[in-house]
Amino acid sequence: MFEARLVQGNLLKKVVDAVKDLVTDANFDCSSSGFTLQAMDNSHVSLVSLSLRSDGFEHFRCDRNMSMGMSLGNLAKILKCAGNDDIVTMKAADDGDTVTFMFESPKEDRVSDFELKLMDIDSEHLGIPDTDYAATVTLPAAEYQRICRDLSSIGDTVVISATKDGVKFSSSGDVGTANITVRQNTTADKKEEQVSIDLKEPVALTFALRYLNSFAKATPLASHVSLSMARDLPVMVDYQISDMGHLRFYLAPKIED
Amino acid sequence: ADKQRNLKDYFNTV
Repeated sequence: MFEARLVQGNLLKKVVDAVKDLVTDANFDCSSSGFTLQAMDNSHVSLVSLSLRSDGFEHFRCDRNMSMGMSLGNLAKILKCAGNDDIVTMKAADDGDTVTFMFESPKEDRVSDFELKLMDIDSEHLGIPDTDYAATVTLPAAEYQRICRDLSSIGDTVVISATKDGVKFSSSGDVGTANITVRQNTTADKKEEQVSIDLKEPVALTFALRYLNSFAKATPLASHVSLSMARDLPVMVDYQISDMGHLRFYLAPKIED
Repeated sequence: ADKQRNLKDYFNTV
């Protein structure tokens, strides 16, 4: 039996809304340590990795490791029926072919349950090696979303260049060229405006903006996002989900032929 | 032009 009760139920809605356009169907893996998902987009250019630790749930029970294949579009439709402040409980029998979502209003005066059919999804699991990144930039998630959106109106690729002076996002296209530089400001009076750059050595990488834009759908999940880069390696775009875990995206670079 | 790489050039299937 798998049963997990999440008091901040809208977190699940935000997670699914963040990934459903990148990945259509995926396996959610449940074990005693938590609730995870790893999936690549169809072109195998980007990967999403969700990890919600069991201790972040009000109640978490997983008698036997299980993998639940779901259509993320259908899951999003079900989660749309949850109230923003509802408590969400997921339940699935060990050898069942459905998963039930129960939504309870805070005053417990409204309880609903939705049953979703599970799917058989054969997804390959990738090993993500620990990487010694040359640069890790942490900036407000809304700032990152705005940079991706603004540059998308200029071109379809972005060069992200991290130096000790700051991190520069450059794009060019038929319209023209754009450079957005964000400088470190760990002294910003408001924590949510702080930008920090952990630089071991300067690094510059080129990426397709449409994926970076898609990752920014995770903005509601966290105040900040971290971009970790190393030469000729995929970038890791990391949203920390407070007290629960993380939603991470990886994107392969575009490299001179 | 820069060629879009594939994640499987970097991460192995486990």
